[in-house]
Amino acid sequence: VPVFPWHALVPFLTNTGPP
Amino acid sequence: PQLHYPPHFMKGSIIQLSNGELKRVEDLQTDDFVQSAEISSDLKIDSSTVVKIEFNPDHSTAILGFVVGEHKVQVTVEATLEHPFFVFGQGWSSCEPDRSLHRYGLDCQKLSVGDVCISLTHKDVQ
Repeated sequence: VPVFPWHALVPFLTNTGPP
Repeated sequence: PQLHYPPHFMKGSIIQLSNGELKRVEDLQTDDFVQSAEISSDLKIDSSTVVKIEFNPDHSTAILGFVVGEHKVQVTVEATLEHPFFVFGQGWSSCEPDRSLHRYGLDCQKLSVGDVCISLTHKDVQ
């Protein structure tokens, strides 16, 4: 049975740090 | 457009949290994401507020506008109408809950402007 990591379910909408 | 339907949203999918605990995708709660991010060494949670939902029925997608994180970054993404987003305190939500149920078997609320979704970013590397 495949197991998926929690962070695969929610999007990355920005990259790191302030603009 | 090449539409993508991630398998991990299928009802019954097994999800591993940062602490190693296993949960079914439909049983996840806000705290599961918050605690997993706290444990994580490099990821942190951003609050992403939905500010625009533009349906694009020809493509079975919607253009979503978000205001993301403490710096209020404006982000626009295109997502399938059935794509589930996790809304703080509400759970899985999508533009077309009926389609999400049909595609993934996952019960979703209706995603609306003003909803605050969980998104991720990388922790500031010192």
